[in-house]
Amino acid sequence: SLRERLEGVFKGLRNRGKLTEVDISDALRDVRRALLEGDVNFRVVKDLVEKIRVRAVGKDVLDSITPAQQVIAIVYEEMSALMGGGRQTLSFSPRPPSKYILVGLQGSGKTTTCVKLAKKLSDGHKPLVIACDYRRPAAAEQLRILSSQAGVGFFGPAEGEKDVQLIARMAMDHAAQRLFDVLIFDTAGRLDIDEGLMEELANLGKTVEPVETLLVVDSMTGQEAVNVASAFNERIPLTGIILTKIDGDSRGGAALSIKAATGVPVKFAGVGERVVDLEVFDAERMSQRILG
Amino acid sequence: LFARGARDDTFWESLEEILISGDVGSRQTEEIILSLRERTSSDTSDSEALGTLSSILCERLRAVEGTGMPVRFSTGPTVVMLNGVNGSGKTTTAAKLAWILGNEGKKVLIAAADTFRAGAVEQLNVWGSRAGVRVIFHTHGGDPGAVVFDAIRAVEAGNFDCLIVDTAGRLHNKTNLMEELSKISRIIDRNCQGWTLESFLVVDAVSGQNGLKQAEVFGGTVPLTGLIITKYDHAAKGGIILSAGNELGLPVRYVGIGENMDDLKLFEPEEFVNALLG
Ligand SMILES: Nc1nc2c(ncn2[C@@H]2O[C@H](COP(=O)(O)OP(=O)(O)OP(=O)(O)O)[C@@H](O)[C@H]2O)c(=O)[nH]1
Ligand SMILES: Nc1nc2c(ncn2[C@@H]2O[C@H](COP(=O)(O)OP(=O)(O)OP(=O)(O)O)[C@@H](O)[C@H]2O)c(=O)[nH]1
Ligand SMILES: [Mg+2]
Ligand SMILES: [Mg+2]
Repeated sequence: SLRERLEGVFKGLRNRGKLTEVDISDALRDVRRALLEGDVNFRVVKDLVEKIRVRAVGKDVLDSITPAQQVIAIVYEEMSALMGGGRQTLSFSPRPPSKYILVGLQGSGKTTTCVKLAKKLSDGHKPLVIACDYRRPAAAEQLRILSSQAGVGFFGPAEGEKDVQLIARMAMDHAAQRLFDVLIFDTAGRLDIDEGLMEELANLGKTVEPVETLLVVDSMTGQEAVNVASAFNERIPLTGIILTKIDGDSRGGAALSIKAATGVPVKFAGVGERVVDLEVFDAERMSQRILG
Repeated sequence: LFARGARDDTFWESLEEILISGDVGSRQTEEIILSLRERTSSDTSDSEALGTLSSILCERLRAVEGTGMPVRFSTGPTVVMLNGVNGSGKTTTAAKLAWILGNEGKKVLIAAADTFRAGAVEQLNVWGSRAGVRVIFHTHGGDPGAVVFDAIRAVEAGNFDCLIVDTAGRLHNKTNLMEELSKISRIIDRNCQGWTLESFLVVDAVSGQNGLKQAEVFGGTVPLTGLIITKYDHAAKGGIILSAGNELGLPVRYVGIGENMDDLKLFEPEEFVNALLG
C-alpha cells in the first residue's frame, strides 16, 4: 500500500539524520506514482502533488516522529478537497416533471444506469425511461426489457425514427398525459470528438430542458477522462457524473480527474448489473481506492 | 513540440507526459525513458531521439508474435472466442469479424453465448441479418455452454469454416463469472479437437491501467491468442498494449475503428506508435 511504501521511504531517510525538503520531494515521487497508476490524469496529478508538497515541507512534517503518517494525512485531505464539494445529491425540478438526460461514450453503462436511476426514484415518484438511441441495434429493446424488470415506465421511438428531438417531444407529451413526474432520457453512446453527434446532444438538451445532465463514465477510463468530460461539458452543461462498474477492481482515478478538471461532481456509482445496483457516491472510499 | 535541437530536461518531461497521457502507464514509461536515454547522447537532437524511440517501440510490438495477424485458418474449422469486460465491444466485434471473414469467402456461424444481458441476443440477431450470417441462440437465461455446444454441432453439420462465440461481458474480479468463462472455453477445447482455436480479449482503447489487469486475469482463465482494441477511433492512444506485449506477450491482432460492420482492421504498429508520439 502507499502507506507502507512511504513508511519504508521515510525509515530509510531518517536513518541518515534529520528530514529535509529534498527528502520529502523524494517521498512524493511515490505518491505521484500511486496516483498515476490509479489512472488519475497526468496534469491533475502534477497540480495535486505540488499542493501536497507545499504543505508537506512544513516544520510539523519535517520534525515529526511519524512523517509518513503526516504526509498520508495531507494526501487524503488534498484529495478530498479536490473530489468533495459540489452538490452530490440529485436535483429535482421545482415543478414536475423532473427531466434527466444520461450521456457518455459507447458502452459506459448509460442504458443500464437509466433504469437503475428510475428504480431508485420509484419510491415517491412515477418514473418513465425514454429510448433516444436509434443507432445501436436493439437498444430500445434492451431498455424496454430492463424497465419492465425494474417495474418502471418505458417510452420508445416509432420504428425507424431517427429524430431524437421528435422522440423527446413525443415522450414529454406521453408523460404529461400519463402523469409521469420523472423522465430519464437514454441516449446513444458517442465519441466526444464526433461533431455531428455532439450537436445532436446539444439540441436534445435545448428541447428537453433537463434539471440534470449526467455523464456516465466507466470507472476504468484512463487518461482521456478529462478530455471526454470537458468536451461533453462544453456541448451540454453537465450537472453530475455517474461512475459505473465500481464493482470491478479498477482504481477509478477518472473520478478525481474529472472533478478536478471540470468541477462536475460524481453523484452515483454503478456497482453491478442489476437494476438495484446504484449507490450514492462515496468520495472518501474512492480516494482510498485510487491510491491503492 | 520537439523542434528544438539538443535535448534537456524539458524533452524528457514532455516525453513522459506524452507517454503517460497515452495510457502507457508509469512503470512502462519509466522503463521506456531509461532505455531511450541509454541509446541517445547529449548531441542527439530531439527529432533523432524521437525517431529512435519510434523504432524501439515498433520493434517491441513486432517482436510479439502474432502482432497484426488475422484470424488463423488451417485444417479443420476455426473457432474465435470473444472475451472481455462489460461494454468493451465484443458483440459489435463479433459482427465485424463475421462480415470480414464472410467477404473473404468463409462460411461463418455466430454463437450467441451471452444468455444473460437484456437484449443481447436481439442485438446479435440484428447484426447477423445485416452481415448475412446465421446466429445460433437459445432462450434468455439459458446455459451459455449449451449454446456453444449446439453451435459446434451446427458447424460440423453445415460445413462451416468459422464459428465466432460472443460471450457475456464480465468483470475479471468476479470469480464465478470467470469460472463460467473457463467452462465455455473447455467445452470448445474438448469438442473441437483438431480445429484452430482463437480466443481474443476485447479491450476498450479508452481503458486505463485496468485494461492490463484484465489481460492478466482473463489470460490466466482462458488461453488468449490476442487482443482486439476497440473504439480506437477515439482520441485515446491505447498505450496499455505496450505492457500487454512486453509483460504478457499478448499481441494486438485487430483494432475496431467505428460502429459499422466494416470498422475493423488489422493492427499496425507504426500507425499506433505515430499516434502515440503525436
Ligand atoms: N458489473 C457492472 N456492469 C455494468 C454496470 N453498469 C453497466 N454494466 C454493464 O455494462 C455493459 C454496458 O452497459 P450498457 O447500459 O449497455 O451501456 P451503454 O452506455 O448504454 O452502451 P451504448 O448504448 O452502446 O453506448 C452491460 O453489460 C451492462 O450490464 C455496473 O455498474 N457494473
Ligand atoms: N466508436 C466505436 N464504438 C464501438 C466500437 N466497437 C463497439 N462500439 C460500441 O460500443 C458499444 C458497446 O458495444 P457492444 O458490442 O455491445 O459491447 P459488448 O462488449 O458486447 O457489451 P456487453 O455484452 O454488454 O458486455 C456499442 O455502442 C458499440 O456500437 C468501435 O470500434 N468504435
Ligand atoms: Mg445504451
Ligand atoms: Mg455483448
